[in-house]
Amino acid sequence: MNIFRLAGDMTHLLSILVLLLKIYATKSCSGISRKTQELYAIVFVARYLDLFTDFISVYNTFMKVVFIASSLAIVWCMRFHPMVRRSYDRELDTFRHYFLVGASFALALILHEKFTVQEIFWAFSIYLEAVAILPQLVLLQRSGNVDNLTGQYIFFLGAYRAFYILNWIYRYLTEPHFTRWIACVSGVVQTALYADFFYYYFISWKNNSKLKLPA
Amino acid sequence: ADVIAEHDEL
Repeated sequence: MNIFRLAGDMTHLLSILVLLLKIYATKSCSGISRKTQELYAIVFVARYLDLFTDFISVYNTFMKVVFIASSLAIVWCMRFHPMVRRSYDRELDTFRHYFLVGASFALALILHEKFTVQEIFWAFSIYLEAVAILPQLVLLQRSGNVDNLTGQYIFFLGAYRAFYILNWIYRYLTEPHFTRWIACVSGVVQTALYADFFYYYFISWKNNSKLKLPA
Repeated sequence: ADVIAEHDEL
């Protein structure tokens, strides 16, 4: 564990807390893509199949349980909470996310570290996480306006990815045999998807104005 | 030396 990895995990956790806070405090999920949230729930469940077979650390197990539970809770709220579900921007959230699931799984069948059920689901989760933000970015682009908490949610999610890249650079330089092509290449692709959002987030922060995305 | 688990990241 290095400082970049810890910062990455903490900003990831913070992003989920911001999202839960938004949903809880405003009883609204407007501006949030349910499809992206469903993809994250699939990502965590598929990746943490090793929860019962490999023990790494108490921290690791705790975080895995938090990520699975929070992502399922968010999806549950958006689907079934009587007030929250009414604020869902259904007509804006039309990205065909099943394509992403299918494509990620197909890629995992081709590119994986070992041909075992766990390893294929692990690779699948890495590929799916890389593109899971797309429905969310498309929704924001369509609605144009981004409320503060939604903007901060995506900002922290992007920060988490940026810290993970620094973590890999650090590990590459300090660990003798650190090569993880699948995770690193997917991670760079995932972070690149946030570049546009970060640009507009930075502009609005600099001008102290509300975050707006161009149509 | 530390044994590094294969998927030790989240």
